[in-house]
Amino acid sequence: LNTAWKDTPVKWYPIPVGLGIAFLGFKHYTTVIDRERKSADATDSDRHEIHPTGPWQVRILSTLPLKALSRLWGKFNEIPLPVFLRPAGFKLYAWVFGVNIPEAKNQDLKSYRNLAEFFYREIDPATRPIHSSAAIVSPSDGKVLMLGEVREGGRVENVKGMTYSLDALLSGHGEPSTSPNPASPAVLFARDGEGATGATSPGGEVVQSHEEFARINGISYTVGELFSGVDQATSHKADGLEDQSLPPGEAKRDVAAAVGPKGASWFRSQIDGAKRLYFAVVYLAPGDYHRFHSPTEWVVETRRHFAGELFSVSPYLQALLPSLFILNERVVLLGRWRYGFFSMTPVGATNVGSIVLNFDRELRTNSLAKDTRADTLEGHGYAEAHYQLASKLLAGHPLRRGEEMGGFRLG
Amino acid sequence: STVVLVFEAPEGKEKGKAGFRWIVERGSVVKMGQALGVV
Repeated sequence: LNTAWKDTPVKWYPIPVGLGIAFLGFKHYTTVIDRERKSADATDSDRHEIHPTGPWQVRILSTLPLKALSRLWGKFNEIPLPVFLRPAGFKLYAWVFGVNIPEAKNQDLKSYRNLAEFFYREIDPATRPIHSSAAIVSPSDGKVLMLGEVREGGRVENVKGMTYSLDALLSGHGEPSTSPNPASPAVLFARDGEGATGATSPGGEVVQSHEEFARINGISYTVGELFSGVDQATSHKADGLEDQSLPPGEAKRDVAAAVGPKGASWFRSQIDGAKRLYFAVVYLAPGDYHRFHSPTEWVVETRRHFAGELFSVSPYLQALLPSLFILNERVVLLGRWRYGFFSMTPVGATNVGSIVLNFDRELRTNSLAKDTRADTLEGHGYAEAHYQLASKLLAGHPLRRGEEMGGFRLG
Repeated sequence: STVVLVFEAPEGKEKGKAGFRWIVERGSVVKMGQALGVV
């Protein structure tokens, strides 16, 4: 053995990059599975979970360490470029991705130290007049992927092969036959199919909901999935819910998790009368101006940061992975405007995982560090912040239409 | 990246009352500040 140990020559061989990536992917995959298994053990076993389901492209993507890659991409783009290279480099980027450089506020390309700064460039306000009389203006440059009204039963019309319930995005409701106000998701906190005999809405009416909240690819979603995280719902006490005769187990927990600390009454108070829920999805392409602005005059009350995955949100992948918006890292801003409930949700993507809010310095997305602030509801999958202190009178942070709110940064 | 808006607004079909309606279509390219919907 001694001779073998001493005399055997050491030879180095290059391993193929693909092998390296496959190893990383496998490592990440096992880590995610372990983490999911641990959290499943921590709460009761019959909680449903969402896993990215879809064709082989989705499977491959879900094994990749997207967040790590996104952070790496961010770091790479923060490397300062040599000054003489900057104008040519940014013009090449602009040519490839269709950036309109003359619209930028700062025309001196040499002053952008790296691509991350150029990507997050400001725009000349004169090139973006804010429509003064429209109820809703576009929060950003981009393409309207979807828009419409939440239909009876919470269905979103079929777009590009995606038929899913917007409710799954926001509230996950179905239409009960006896609901006093079919359009009022605040009333429809119930789930069927698991022995639920019916649910009592926060307002006290007995709701006979015999439909799932929402079904995508055979998986049911509830309010909780969107607002309080997919599989991390906790048995959080909400005002008064404890002693209502809600069905035991999952529905109750979902409801509790969904309505959050203020109780179901907050939700109920948001939606009343002959009102409808409307929605719009604006997709920002890599070359677009990546800061988002307030689409109207509203007051942001609560922010929920879901540290999800970072799949690409390109229309191509959205068609392949319907549950994308529920999986991806996103920041749900909840509040109200003159007609009632208002929410805006920037959703991150692989190349732009960092969502920034100008009025919320604490928000850190796409970060390794776990968010351990005391007011985080442990185990529910999101970090929550309340903006009541921003303005006691308005009980939230007021925003004017067109006011810059924040943006998406590279990585 | 993507921005999702969901909000409550007066129903478009209310009698005698103006309701919300979209003034852009799906697939249209929009600029920040451009009108999307009116009441």
